[in-house]
Amino acid sequence: FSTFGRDLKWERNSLTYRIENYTPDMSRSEVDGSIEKALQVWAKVTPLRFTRIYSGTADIMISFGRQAHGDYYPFDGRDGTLAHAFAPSSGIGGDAHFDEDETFTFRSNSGYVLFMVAAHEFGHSLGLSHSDDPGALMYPTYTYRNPETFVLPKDDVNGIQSLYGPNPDKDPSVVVPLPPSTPDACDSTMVLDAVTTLRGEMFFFKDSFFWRSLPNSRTPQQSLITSFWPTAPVNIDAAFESRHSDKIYFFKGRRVWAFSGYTPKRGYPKKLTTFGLPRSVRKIDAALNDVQSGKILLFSGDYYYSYDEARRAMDQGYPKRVDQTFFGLNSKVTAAFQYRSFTYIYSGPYMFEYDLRSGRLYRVLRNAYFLRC
Amino acid sequence: VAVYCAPQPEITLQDENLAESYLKKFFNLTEEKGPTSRRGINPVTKKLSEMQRFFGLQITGTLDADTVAMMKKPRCGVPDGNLAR
Repeated sequence: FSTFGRDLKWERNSLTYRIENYTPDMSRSEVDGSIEKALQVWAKVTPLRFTRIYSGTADIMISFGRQAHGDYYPFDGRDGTLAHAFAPSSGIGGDAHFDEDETFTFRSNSGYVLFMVAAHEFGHSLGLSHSDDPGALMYPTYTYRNPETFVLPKDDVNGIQSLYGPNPDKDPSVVVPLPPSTPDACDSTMVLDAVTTLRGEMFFFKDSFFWRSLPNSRTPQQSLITSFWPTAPVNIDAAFESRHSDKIYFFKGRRVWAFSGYTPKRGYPKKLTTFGLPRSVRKIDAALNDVQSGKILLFSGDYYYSYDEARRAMDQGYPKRVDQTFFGLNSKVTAAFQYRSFTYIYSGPYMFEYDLRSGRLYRVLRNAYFLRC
Repeated sequence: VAVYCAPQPEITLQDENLAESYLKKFFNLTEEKGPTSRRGINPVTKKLSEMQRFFGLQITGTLDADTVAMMKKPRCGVPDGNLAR
């Protein structure tokens, strides 16, 4: 997180706000509700309390405007800049402006969810600057999140509490969901959800995030899965790339999603049975595409299946026990992929390097071998 | 060895204009005039590297497809980094 500096914060905890005008995209009550809910995101974790006023000058004046709208920062039409807000101070300080040329929505992702945009802008109104944590609310770019299930991420809680401290009124009897924290590539105990290649790059999935490891780049780029694949699930079970059809597949529970690059394929998600798996298989733990044979290996529990992509059928003689083929692999498979003709099977924070033809185990490595810290 | 790489889309003049406007707005790229502009690192390269570092992109100081894609994402109008102060 980052702040505008310690001197740029409100010196009192009771603040006023006023909604000066409305967007025609939503009903007035939806706008009122979105703004109130967005302020409560911050009130929940601090001593700050917000009171609405309907006339005069409030600490946080909220308005919708387009292009040049009375400050030195004109908006730019559809998309691009969605809104901006000013750090705590008198006058324009704390005010939040929303670009009327955008389509704002109450909850659907057919436009920009006003609650999400407002919660971000009020972070600025209270003294937070942008965070470079891709999972943070205060990350500069917009990502759709479900307003019904939104929980302020840990990075933002740390940021706002560095200015105002925690909420003194927390009711111990009320169970609040833990703030989600962004997985750390340097965490040697981290168990990845899935790993795959995609057009020459490596992608590592964990919770709502993925890292993209570029061949000649020192550190991998971390992003939210939904910022690249908006319709994909999070907390996925497995993923693999089909070079043959230039598709990437994501598995979660009994369903399979398919994308060409970042473009969703029509007709997905489909059922696991699409890959010839028996109905008894409720989820898979890992998947890999053996480039040489064109087989897709699907791991579930102690067993794995082999699906022939060209014949679109399960190979005979499967499932087989994992430890029958992969010597030394006696624990649950959590991810798998192939890279430069070697096969990598993850089990927890360890990665087993095999030659798939001979079944020979070459090395046992840590996550950090590919996912650089 | 078959290497599969996504065809990198060309960087257009429009992309370059977008990038200059983006860096001015969010990373305080200023029109360098006079002797300073002849000395040291090109200000656009410097600001591009700053932006790529902030967003965890490959730090090349040159405009590439990933950097342009990040610049096209809808975002907040408050500048990034120290400029915001």
